[in-house]
Amino acid sequence: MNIFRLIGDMSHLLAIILLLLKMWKTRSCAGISGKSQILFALVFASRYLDLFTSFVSVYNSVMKIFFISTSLLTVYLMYFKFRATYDSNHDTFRVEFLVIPVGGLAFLVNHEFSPLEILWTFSIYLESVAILPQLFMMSKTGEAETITSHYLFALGSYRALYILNWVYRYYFEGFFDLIAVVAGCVQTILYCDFFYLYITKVLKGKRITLPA
Amino acid sequence: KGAKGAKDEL
Repeated sequence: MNIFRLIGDMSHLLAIILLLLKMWKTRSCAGISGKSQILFALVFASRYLDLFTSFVSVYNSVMKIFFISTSLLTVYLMYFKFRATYDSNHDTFRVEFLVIPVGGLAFLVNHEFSPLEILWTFSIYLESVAILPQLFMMSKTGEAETITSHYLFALGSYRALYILNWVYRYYFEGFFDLIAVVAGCVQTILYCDFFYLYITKVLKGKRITLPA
Repeated sequence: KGAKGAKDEL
């Protein structure tokens, strides 16, 4: 564990809590892509199956259980409890165009051709693009609430901090995982346009609005 | 850990 990974994990945790708080306080999931949230639940469910096969640390296990359970809770809130507020008309990204190619790639490019390893690889690839339905939704509506922007900033920062963690681990531990690094870079690049808007608008007290 | 993925990470 190094400082970059710890702050990254805390940023990820903060993002999830922010999203849940936003939904709970406003009794609404307006502006949130249910498709992205389903993909995140799928990411955690397929990656953390190793909870049953290998123990790393209490921290590791607690975080995994937290991520799986909160992602399922988020999906439940969006599709059941607050369904009436879900903006499905704008959440029209075709997720099969992500899941199918990513599944194929996980079969072809992985560290080891075994079920758990392929599922882990699938989750890494899927996570890198899982935010696309959310970004697509924002480009369709042309706006994002400030709290949604904070959520996205925390969520995007997490993987950017992991890149610093991988640089650190490469130099100080000789650790290098090509699959995680490439996917993590792709993931972070997808957020760059949003990061720019966040820094130039939200941090100056304005909402994010996009030209039509 | 060898060539297998970054399993100690989240």
